[in-house]
Amino acid sequence: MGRVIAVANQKGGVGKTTTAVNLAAAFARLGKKILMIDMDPQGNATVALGVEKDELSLTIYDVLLGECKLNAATIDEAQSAVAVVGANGDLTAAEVTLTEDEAGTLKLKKALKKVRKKYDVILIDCPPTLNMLTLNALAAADGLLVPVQCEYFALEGVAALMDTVEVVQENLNPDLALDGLLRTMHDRRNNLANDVSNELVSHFGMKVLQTIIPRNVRLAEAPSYGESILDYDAKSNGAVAYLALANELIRKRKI
Amino acid sequence: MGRVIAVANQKGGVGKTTTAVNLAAAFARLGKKILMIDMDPQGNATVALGVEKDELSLTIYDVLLGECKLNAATIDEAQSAVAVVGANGDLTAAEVTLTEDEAGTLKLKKALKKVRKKYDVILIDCPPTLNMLTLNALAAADGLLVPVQCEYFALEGVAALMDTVEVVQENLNPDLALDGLLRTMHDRRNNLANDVSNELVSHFGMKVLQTIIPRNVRLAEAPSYGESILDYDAKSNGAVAYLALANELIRKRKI
Ligand SMILES: Nc1ncnc2c1ncn2[C@@H]1O[C@H](COP(=O)(O)OP(=O)(O)OP(=O)(O)O)[C@@H](O)[C@H]1O
Ligand SMILES: Nc1ncnc2c1ncn2[C@@H]1O[C@H](COP(=O)(O)OP(=O)(O)OP(=O)(O)O)[C@@H](O)[C@H]1O
Ligand SMILES: [Mg+2]
Ligand SMILES: [Mg+2]
Repeated sequence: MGRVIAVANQKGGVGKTTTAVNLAAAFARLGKKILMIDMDPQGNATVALGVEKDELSLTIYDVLLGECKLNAATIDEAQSAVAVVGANGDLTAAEVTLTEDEAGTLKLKKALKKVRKKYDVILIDCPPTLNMLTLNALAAADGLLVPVQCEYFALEGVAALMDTVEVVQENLNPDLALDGLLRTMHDRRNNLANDVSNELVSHFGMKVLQTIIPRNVRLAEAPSYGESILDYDAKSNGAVAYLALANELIRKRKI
Repeated sequence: MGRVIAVANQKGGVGKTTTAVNLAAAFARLGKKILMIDMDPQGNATVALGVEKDELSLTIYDVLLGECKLNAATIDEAQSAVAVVGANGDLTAAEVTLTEDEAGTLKLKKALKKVRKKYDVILIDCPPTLNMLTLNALAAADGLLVPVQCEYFALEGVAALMDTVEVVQENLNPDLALDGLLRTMHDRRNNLANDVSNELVSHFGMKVLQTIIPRNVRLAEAPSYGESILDYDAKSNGAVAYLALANELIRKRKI
């Protein structure tokens, strides 16, 4: 039974998409069968896996509104042996429709029911806001992975996010576990990054994953070629770090 | 009559808050009277200007819901001689209320009417999503300033944002002008940043501001002290760049 992992943080630009895409590719390299679901109208994860987001006839938007089954919108074997359900600007319109629907937060969970056993891991890339799209992901997920950029504003937002997670566990999804806080864009030479990293560990202890993703420009270059870091530059620090992350999660979450 | 400038981009982490806060402080250094409005539930701009966001009795949330006038929620002379209307997590609840209200996108514009003549510039920091909070800012604004991080995903999102701006100009605010696209976190040593910068200029020409904000760790350190870059390190590359930006906008927009 595949583990559903939501990659979320309402702080923008902390590495959610970069983590979702490259962790998916790393899991695939380690022999796992992976589905990536893009829940962000920006469609960054879709594009990063080499899919032309604006040419898709079916996206996660159609699935959430019940226009088609998840299988119909799934692009098998996109880049890096990862199956993808894409997103594009249409998804912005889902917010109002989902808000007005009483079961609006449970659409994704329902859509995933029949496909969970086809995959080892289902990763969900979330937009930078605690809206109906992110709530759908948190309601459907077994685990939550929170990328935290090693900078001040990102650190500031983690406590508020942990409060939201508690509300979700009480009202929407009691089975939601925190798979971990992931330090991203960490630059060892930079005092700020080291201070923030130390502060995270002292506040959140074991909830902070051991793997640290370093700042590595190859990670920022790869998406412009529609490739994961594993395909773009498998020897880079970024690729090594995401493989280490995949192994850490396989060990800890028995994937 | 003060110019209202919205700082917006649905891409997360591109430097919206850093730009709004430090441009406000730079304008104040140049003798302008400035009001900063934080429209992001994260409250990063509020905190960056030294205000304890969770101790505020009145915030922009109360103003938007008509509970008080803008003046009542204004903290005069916070850091750097900038007046602030703060935000905190309460603001998340405004989205549903504003969506259900027919005049939901015009609340901020209405609230600003009486105070515009008190200031030379009113800056609005927007959240990383095209929701009712951002639409309120775009409806109330005279000009839009779009920070664009010199990386691939940020470049990808600009065209979609320009489409949204056209829709806003046609339906909500015909007077909204584009004050410019601002290149942020630019690192001259990095090919990706130079490629993205060149691509922006070739696509958008004169819409791209001449001032480029360099990547400068002092900008990321300043908010943890609740200070703008002008107070934290006035000689840093970041401070110099934001002063240059203020001067460029004063010249071009006759502020
Ligand atoms: N470890 C890293 N080293 C260098 N650059 C990185 C790293 N991780 C991400 N980036 C770059 O930083 C920017 C922000 O990352 P990304 O878009 O993945 O964040 P996000 O949290 O998904 O953003 P949003 O909030 O808009 O969804 C991107 O340009 C990305 O390429
Ligand atoms: N020019 C710069 N040089 C170095 N760091 C920067 C620069 N501009 C912003 N930063 C840092 O990058 C991170 C993202 O910037 P910021 O929070 O201002 O972006 P934002 O667009 O407001 O994010 P959000 O989408 O969450 O509102 C912050 O940690 C900030 O301190
Ligand atoms: Mg993203
Ligand atoms: Mg911000």
